[in-house]
Amino acid sequence: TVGAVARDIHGNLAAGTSTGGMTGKRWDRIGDSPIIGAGTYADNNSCAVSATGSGEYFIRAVVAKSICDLMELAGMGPLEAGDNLMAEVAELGGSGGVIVVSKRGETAFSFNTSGMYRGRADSTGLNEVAIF
Amino acid sequence: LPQWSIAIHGGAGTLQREAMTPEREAAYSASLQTALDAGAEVLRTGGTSEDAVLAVITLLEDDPLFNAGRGAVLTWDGGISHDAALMLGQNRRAGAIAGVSTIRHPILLAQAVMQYGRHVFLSGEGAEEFASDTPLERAESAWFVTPSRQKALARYRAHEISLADGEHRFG
Repeated sequence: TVGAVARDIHGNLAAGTSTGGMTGKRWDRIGDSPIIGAGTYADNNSCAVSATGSGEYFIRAVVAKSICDLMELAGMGPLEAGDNLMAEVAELGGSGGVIVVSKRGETAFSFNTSGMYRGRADSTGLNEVAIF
Repeated sequence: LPQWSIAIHGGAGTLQREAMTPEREAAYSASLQTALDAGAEVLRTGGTSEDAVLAVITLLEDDPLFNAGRGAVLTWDGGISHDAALMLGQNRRAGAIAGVSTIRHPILLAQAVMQYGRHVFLSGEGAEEFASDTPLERAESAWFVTPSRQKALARYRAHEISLADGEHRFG
């Protein structure tokens, strides 16, 4: 899976996710990536999210929309909201991670497994890629 | 606070951290940096968040290191089945596709579904038929399938078949 979330200079958010699914999948299985609200979501009132991981659990936890809800309704920051949903995914038995950009332009990674490929940049000069 | 910002991911790690050699890590890091730079350049020059996201994902879809587009994992039958979604925060317009196998850049088909506006999520043969009414580039299986993914599928199938022969059974 690959994904990106962004905030432009006009304050507009966008999220995208693309994937081949999981090795050896059968029965036209579809994971969370193309499901709006589970693997991908964007709302200028809160945040934009792209997820990767064991999709069945991200669907059950409605991860992407729930992160946005925690930010908009509970006032959480992107990392706290992401960590909350990733804890829920782990509790259900799943693993993976999310990238989040808030309406204010803050970026966050939250994940609960190793081998996560990540990068972020912003207008203040932040520019980093890492394999966690 | 930043005027613009972008974050990207290249998946949950099909290669475990302990198996990552310095050469592999350099290759993954270089690909991620190239994609990040492309998205950042769009935003730095006043482009939209939508265009930045597409700039990143289309590059990663062409990169066989990652599980999307070219080099994506294979289905049980050795086929291709790509899924993608795009959503805009400004108006919550969204497009998604699933189970397509001939679209070079699945994220652009998701964008086309979003732009069409009547539906949000198309799948399988219907999504392929919808794509035929767009100028989007198509590709043969030979473009998408890589030797490393074929080997991974062979290992997976051997493992699953051995499980099915034992106490585990597919239901």
